[in-house]
Amino acid sequence: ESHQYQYTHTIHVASLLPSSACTSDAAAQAWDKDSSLSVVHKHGPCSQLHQEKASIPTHAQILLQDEVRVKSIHSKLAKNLDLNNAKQTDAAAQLPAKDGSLIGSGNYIVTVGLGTPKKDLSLIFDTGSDITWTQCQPCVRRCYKQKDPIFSPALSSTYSNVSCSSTACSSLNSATGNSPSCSSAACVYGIQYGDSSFSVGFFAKEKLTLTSRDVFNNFLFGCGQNNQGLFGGAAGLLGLGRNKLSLPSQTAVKYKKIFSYCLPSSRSSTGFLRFGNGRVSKSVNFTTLSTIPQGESFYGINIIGISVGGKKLSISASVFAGSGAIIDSGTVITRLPPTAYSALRSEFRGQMKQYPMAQPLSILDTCYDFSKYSTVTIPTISFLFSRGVEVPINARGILYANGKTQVCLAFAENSDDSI
Amino acid sequence: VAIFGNTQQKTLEVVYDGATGRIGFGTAGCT
Repeated sequence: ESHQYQYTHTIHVASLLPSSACTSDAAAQAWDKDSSLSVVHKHGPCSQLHQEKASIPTHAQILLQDEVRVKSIHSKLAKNLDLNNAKQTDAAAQLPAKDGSLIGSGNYIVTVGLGTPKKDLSLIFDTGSDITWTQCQPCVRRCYKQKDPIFSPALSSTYSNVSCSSTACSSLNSATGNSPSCSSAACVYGIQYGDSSFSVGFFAKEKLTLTSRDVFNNFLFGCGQNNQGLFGGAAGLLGLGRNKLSLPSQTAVKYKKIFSYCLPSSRSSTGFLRFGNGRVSKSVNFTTLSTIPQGESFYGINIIGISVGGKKLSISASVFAGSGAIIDSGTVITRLPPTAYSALRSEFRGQMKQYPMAQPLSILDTCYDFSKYSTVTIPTISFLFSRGVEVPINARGILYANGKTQVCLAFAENSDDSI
Repeated sequence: VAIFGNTQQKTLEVVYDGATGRIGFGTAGCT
């Protein structure tokens, strides 16, 4: 990849396509020393969950599942807004019954240790949800197929159930969107996702080992006895949201609610998830973290503007301010207010008019046929956040490739500016 | 809400600082 005047990227088309070999990024290796975990794409060759090609979802399926996740985020916010206003409308009644948090398809995986002796589990890491859970033996009702052995509390000397009368149990309401229940004095959690995936089981305490130097006793997690859904072979989910039951909150004494990650440039490379404030690079620029009133578990960000090929788009500040925005590790494609997306698409298409267009791919409506090119030049895209922070998007974050003949602008629009 | 998704976060170093209410972005974070 090369840059011309910082207004374009010139990239090899082949580099947009998946590789079958795992190439670890140098900085992602051997980070056990500094509270870091390796991050891999669930369906890529670096993942232990790597599946047979036939069972990996297609890009169209991934984008469809991404749309389900986004709808769930929106309906959760809408539901909470409705509750805050103490109004029950017909529209609210049509929302999914329990959409506390959300699973998508473009998920990244980290491996953590649970129990004594420690058992390694590959969990989906998710800044858009709060509680951490894994499938547990004896899977009283049902467990889906996972790659790691299913965690067995009976074989751990540090496992204990949480009682129904505990504060932790009552906190489940805000973390999952569901009231906990009780079974023989043991607290029972339930979490349901926007695509009807769910996990139900005992809320429990256990020793959590992130790295050899980062071990937490009495970590609260869900020990799932009835689990179904599109978890793709992962053993469960690592909740990195802002609720007090999330991992950052439970480890706040040590890490001060600070964590960072880097998502790899492709499915065939690795990134990291790091806890605490060590080794944050000097190139990091900070903007304000905001709170969405209807969804306090989400990490709110303030988008101010977008530039394409060095040209700042003419979008009224009220367009972004009116809807608000969040950052989410589990949503694949950035969603923008229609007014903003329309301006982005128009400018991008204008600067890409030398290339033949291709059929839309699901929610992606600006696609190109690069089959006759070995390299292409595309405009840079930058996001502007509050406090003057400008974030250039990597070339592989601008395009989403479904083969050389269908390479698409990797942004989509919400249905309404007010969302 | 608008949602800043994971495709656009690729290779960025994203730093969540829940203590001081900041979020940071660094380029070329994986290298």
